[in-house]
Amino acid sequence: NMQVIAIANQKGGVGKTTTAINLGTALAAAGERCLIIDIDPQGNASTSLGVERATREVTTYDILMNDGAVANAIIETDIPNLHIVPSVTELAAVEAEIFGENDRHTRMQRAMETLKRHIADGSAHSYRYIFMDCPPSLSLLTVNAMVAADSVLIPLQCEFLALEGLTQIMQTYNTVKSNMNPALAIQGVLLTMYDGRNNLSKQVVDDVREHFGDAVYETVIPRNVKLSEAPSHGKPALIYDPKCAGSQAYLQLAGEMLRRSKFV
Amino acid sequence: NMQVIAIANQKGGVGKTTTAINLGTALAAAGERCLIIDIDPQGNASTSLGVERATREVTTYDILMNDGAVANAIIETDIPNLHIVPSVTELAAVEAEIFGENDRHTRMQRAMETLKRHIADGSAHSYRYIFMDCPPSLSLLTVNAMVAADSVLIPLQCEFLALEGLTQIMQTYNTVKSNMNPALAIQGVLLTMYDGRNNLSKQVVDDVREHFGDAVYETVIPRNVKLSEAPSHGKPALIYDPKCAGSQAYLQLAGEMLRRSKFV
Ligand SMILES: Nc1ncnc2c1ncn2[C@@H]1O[C@H](COP(=O)(O)OP(=O)(O)OP(=O)(O)O)[C@@H](O)[C@H]1O
Ligand SMILES: Nc1ncnc2c1ncn2[C@@H]1O[C@H](COP(=O)(O)OP(=O)(O)OP(=O)(O)O)[C@@H](O)[C@H]1O
Ligand SMILES: [Mg+2]
Ligand SMILES: [Mg+2]
Repeated sequence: NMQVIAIANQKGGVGKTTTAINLGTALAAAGERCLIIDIDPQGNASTSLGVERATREVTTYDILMNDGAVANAIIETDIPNLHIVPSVTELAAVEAEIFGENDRHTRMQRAMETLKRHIADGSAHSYRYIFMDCPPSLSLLTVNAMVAADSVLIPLQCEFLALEGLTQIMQTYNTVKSNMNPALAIQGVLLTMYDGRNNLSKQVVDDVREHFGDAVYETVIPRNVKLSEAPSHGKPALIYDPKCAGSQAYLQLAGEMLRRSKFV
Repeated sequence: NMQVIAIANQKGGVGKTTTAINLGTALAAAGERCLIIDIDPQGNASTSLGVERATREVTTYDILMNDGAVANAIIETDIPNLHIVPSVTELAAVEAEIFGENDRHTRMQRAMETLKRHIADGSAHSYRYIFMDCPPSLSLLTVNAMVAADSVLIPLQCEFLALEGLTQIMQTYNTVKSNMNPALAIQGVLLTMYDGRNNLSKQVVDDVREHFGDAVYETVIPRNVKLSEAPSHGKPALIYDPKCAGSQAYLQLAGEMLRRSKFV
């Protein structure tokens, strides 16, 4: 019953990493075993969970480049039930290195299949959710995540320019679904950095709910400075400041996700 | 005396597009002829200046793919002295299409040389500043901009995760400078979305000034909702709301840029 979810949006700074970390932590706190795979060369998810750069030995780079097993790259975090596969900046070179290969789109998919075999034979842990934190682009790394995933979670900042980008991510989703991964579904569209004092935020929320209906989570993540402070302490906001509005919103989102199945 | 400036940072959502639009407009208001080249497939700079997607015929795609002349892609905006070369989502395909070509890094550089020839023979306008709005990645599009540029302007959001990315953009800068464009310099590091009420912002500013000294502009762009509202009206903030804190900051930045030469 493992769900693999790609957290993707080519628009930068919309809350992909913040969602991977805090939703993962909230679900882990609810007792679900979660794994975050950092597939962004920036490595922000790894940093946000306190994984020092110097200690990142087996990473997503090895999985995509050297057919490394996910099970060998998994490390525990300070949070029970939450593990991570870290990334390094060298991951940015993967795009050029595997560009000419026939399997350039399916390397992460193959790695997920191997992980499922390792789970079945008892040599690896099982997980309820696997989240892939994607870079702000629609290139090979993000496509690899979408081909390997069961569904895509699209964080959307409540800003005009982010709204414009929704068409592009939906185009990539449809291309991957029709050509490479027919089972791919939309897990949901998550509205982030909502600021109730500003009309623009409200307009974006209305627009998105009108266009995407039930695919949009009821939970809206407010703009909350604690969410941006937490990574500097190497902790999720849920550990850094569990009572803040940001943490509460991600706990609510976890509850909503557990209640609803994949949106098809 | 034309200066070509790449506005780049692989961290997403740090204010690259907002800086290209509003700094360009402020310099144009000061009487300097400016051109913005949108080299981001998202096309946010084009949208922010009111260029409807349906009207984008000759674009950055043609320059990079079909050796098209910049002079043929230039269109006027509603702002005197400010022109733009728009982009379209197809630009994302360029990376794959030119990947194997020997000149994959130097296509924009060649296009700039052709533009300079066209300016010299009177068939194209001259410009004081050309700004290239880069996508949130360090791939071929951003490298093309950095190889073609005289200098790089690095917008840096006053947030912890953005600070982490500074090392990566500096590595790419050094690689391009030592291998492809020895004349490349740092135009400056611009601190953006500063929120005086929050300690994190102050810490980031102190850290960056300590590390980068004079390369950091004195002007700091405050977080200001008018800057994010303006693109939905297809106008720069300087036209949408000239008195707001965001517009004033970009006017101050333009003044600072005119006073200081390229930081070497
Ligand atoms: N709800 C929120 N309120 C306030 N700040 C937030 C919120 N969500 C994220 N942030 C901050 O905004 C910045 C961008 O968020 P984040 O890095 O998670 O986005 P991203 O989509 O992963 O970015 P990238 O495109 O670079 O991968 C970060 O500094 C983060 O700490
Ligand atoms: N100083 C500011 N205050 C408030 N909002 C801002 C400010 N600067 C930019 N914004 C808004 O923040 C969002 C991100 O800014 P922008 O799109 O310019 O960043 P970017 O670096 O170009 O993003 P990308 O990495 O996706 O290209 C936009 O919605 C923009 O309107
Ligand atoms: Mg991220
Ligand atoms: Mg941009």
